Amino acid sequence: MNLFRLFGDLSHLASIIILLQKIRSTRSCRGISFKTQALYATVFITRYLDLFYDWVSLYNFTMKVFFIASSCYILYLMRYKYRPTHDPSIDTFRVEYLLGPSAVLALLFHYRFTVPEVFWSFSIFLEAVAILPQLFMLQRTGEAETITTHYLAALGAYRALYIPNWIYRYFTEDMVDPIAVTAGIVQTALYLDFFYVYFTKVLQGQKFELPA
Amino acid sequence: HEAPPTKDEL
Repeated sequence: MNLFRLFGDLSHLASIIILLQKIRSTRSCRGISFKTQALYATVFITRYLDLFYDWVSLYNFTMKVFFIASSCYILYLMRYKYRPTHDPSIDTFRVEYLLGPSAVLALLFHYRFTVPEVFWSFSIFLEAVAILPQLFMLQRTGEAETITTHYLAALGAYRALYIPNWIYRYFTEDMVDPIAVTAGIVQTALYLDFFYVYFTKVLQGQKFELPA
Repeated sequence: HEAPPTKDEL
């Protein structure tokens, strides 16, 4: 464990808490892509299959359980409790275009050809692109509530912090995970546009609005 | 293939 990794994970935790807070305080899931949230639940469930047979640490176990539970809870909130506040007509990204290629890539690139390892690879590739329905929705509406942009910023920071973590681990532990690193760099790159607007507008106290 | 890296990351 190094500080980049720790702050990355804490940022991930913070993003989920901000999202829950957004839903609770506005009593609405407006502006949140159900598809992205469903993809994240898929990512956590397919990645953490080892929860049942592999013990890493209490930290690792607790975080995994939290990510699975919170992502399922968010789906419940969106699908049932706040259902009327979700507008499917603007959440139109075709998730088949993400699920299909992730499955193909997982069959091509994995560390072992076993069910958990292929699912693990699948989850890594899927996580890299799971934010796209959300970003697509943002692009379509052209604006976002400030709290939603904080959620996205915390999520992006989590991914960005994993990169120095890998560099650090490469030098201190001689550890390289080419699948996670490649997918992680792609995933972080997807946030660059968002980060640009976040830093130049939201953090200057303006509303998140994309140029027409 | 080499052995998979330890899955200690989230």
